[in-house]
Amino acid sequence: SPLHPGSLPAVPTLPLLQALQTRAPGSPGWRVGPSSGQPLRYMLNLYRRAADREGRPRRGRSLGTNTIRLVQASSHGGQPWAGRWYMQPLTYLLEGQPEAEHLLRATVVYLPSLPLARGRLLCALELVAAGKTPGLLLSPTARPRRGWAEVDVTPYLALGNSSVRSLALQHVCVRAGRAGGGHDAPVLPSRPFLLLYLNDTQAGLAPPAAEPHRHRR
Amino acid sequence: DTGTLAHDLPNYLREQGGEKSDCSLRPFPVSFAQLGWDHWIIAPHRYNPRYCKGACPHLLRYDYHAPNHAVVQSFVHQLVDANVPRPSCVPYRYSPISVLMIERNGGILYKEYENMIAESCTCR
Repeated sequence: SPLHPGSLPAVPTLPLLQALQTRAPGSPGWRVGPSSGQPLRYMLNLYRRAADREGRPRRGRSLGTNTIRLVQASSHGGQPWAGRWYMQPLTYLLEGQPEAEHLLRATVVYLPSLPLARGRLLCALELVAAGKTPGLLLSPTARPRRGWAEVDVTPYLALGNSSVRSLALQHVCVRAGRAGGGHDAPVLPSRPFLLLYLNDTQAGLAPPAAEPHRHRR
Repeated sequence: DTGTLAHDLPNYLREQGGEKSDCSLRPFPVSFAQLGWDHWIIAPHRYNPRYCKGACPHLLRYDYHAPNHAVVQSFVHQLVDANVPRPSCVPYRYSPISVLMIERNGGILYKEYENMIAESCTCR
């Protein structure tokens, strides 16, 4: 093996390593606690469909874009359960997106139906009213019998030239099925996550030329 | 003189000790686990950029896709002035690589980086 962590040069020479090092843990702004669970599994499945073991994109299986970012929601507010209803406000922060990444499509992925010990939990997403945009129930672009559903939120993120800083949704579920005699253990439905399909116009590695463009004398 | 070059090609190959010394693709596997980055670079586990190394033959074979200039430079080196170096063995085609990584804010990013794996070599 040509490289050992112990013998790493201060600045890796391989272009990919240089670029990745700027994103490495320990670099400024890194928050502890990498993603895990369903979002990670979702992206891993997406990756395996799109690329082989060596990381080469599969021919004919292109995702139609060179960048897909999964954004996790931050939740706020008190107890989401009220009787049979579950209502969780969610906010997706969109600040700090690199300028070279242009939004092509945005979807929110969630589970419309979860099995319970007795009955099912049926879920939907609502767009929270903000400014001139009224609140409304978002309907999925496709209705899978099982598994993930996607709602298209592109129109609410690509508002003309102004950059939207966050997206506020409400995750609403209701316990459906026979009311049991005993008390069902509280269920926490998996939190919907936002997928941003972006076109990175600088899909290379070298950072933008630091020097201003000099004209030939 | 070019005529004589064509005649001595078999000898030239034999003298160079067979194919491996010719300009060709070489592996250079890097494991993100070795770099201690595998807890945030989720996939792939290995990255093999490969590289080109070897001597550019006097007669540039058609499969090198060498530009005409490289043919001329090879002749100049051979017949006119040896100070002019022979063409260099460099990558010709590349392929992208897809990387899945965890971002600082806990998001997960799929990104394709262009021209990251050398697929073939040329002399130029």
